[in-house]
Amino acid sequence: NFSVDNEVGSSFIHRRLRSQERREIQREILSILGLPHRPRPHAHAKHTAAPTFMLDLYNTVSTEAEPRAYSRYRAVLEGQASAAVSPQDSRFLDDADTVMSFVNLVDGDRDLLVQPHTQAFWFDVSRIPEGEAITAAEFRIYKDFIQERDGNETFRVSVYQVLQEPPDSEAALLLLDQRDVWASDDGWLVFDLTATSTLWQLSPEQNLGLHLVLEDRNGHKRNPRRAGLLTGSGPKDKQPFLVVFFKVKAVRFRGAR
Amino acid sequence: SAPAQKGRQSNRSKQQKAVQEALKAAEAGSDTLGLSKEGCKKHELYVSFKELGWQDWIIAPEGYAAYYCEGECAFPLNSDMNATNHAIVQTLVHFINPETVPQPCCAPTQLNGISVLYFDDSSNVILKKYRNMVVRACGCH
Repeated sequence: NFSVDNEVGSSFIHRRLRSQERREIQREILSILGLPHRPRPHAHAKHTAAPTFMLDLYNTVSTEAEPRAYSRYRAVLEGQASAAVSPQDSRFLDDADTVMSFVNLVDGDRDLLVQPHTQAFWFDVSRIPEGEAITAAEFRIYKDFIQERDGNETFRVSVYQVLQEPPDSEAALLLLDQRDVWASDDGWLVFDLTATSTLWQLSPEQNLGLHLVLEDRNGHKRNPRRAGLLTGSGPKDKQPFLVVFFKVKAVRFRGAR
Repeated sequence: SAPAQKGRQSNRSKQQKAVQEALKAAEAGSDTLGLSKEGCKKHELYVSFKELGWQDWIIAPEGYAAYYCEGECAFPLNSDMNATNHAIVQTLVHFINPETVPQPCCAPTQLNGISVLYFDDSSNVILKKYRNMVVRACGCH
């Protein structure tokens, strides 16, 4: 046993735990966090855009007593394009008990080879925490500045919910949100997916994903890459993701152990 | 229980006398036995996610000052023990009847929340607010 002085001048007893104690403490803390076991994420996950955005949310919510997180992830993420937290996100955050980002499970730009003017996205929202209601949901996609195009050129970006996907005909789609962008625009585009995410939470079988469609000023469908939209390939720190804000529906009672 | 009207005054003075004697005895006892046990206080307890080797899935924080409450809620309860009125009464009754009435407990009276940012098995990222995780103040209950 030995005493360690911390930054605020007080001291505490510091003792290395035996492996059995360590396992027991880990089990207790996981139980308090409501996790059945220790998560094992993919090693490459930490370099993507979602953790950067979520760390910005974390730093927004942290109080004086909770110093900003300059963890080793910050060093990894430093210099990457931050999916900046907007005042609207801060409002969602104030009201939320949990915020969760979801990775796109459609493999890269594979769909663009089959349908060159449509990019598909699918997010597994079945992993939504039990007893929590969705208060807001945003689909975020990065748009790069396109140097080789006329800066005054405009595009329309539309996000559709897939209602039906018959094997031999075109998918039935529901328009969710649209943005008009300039070729010179650079930054994150945010689309409201609150109603759709709530539907997917209540009826997971209706989650057939999203389609993103790009049109030029003449209404012709174009490859999303033409406007600089980073749909799948490209830098990991600019990958699209879904962020969902939750609020606890009722008081949860912890089970006796 | 409410005594009969007759003799109420004499009963009350007898009770007060008994309590005063018990208090004197308790004070004398704690002096002679050297019972200067530490009162109910907040103590440092740091939970380090880093030292648990959890940094592969917990993004932030690296750990947090959780604190815990420890100490004796014994007579006389000092004001810095942040005791409830009931705890003061219970301390007194414990002295009079230690076999049946326990001492009050030293426990958190105010708790703060923390937020934890972590990956799940699918590499989704979760930011969760845990409302009552950090002891802000301790007291006798």
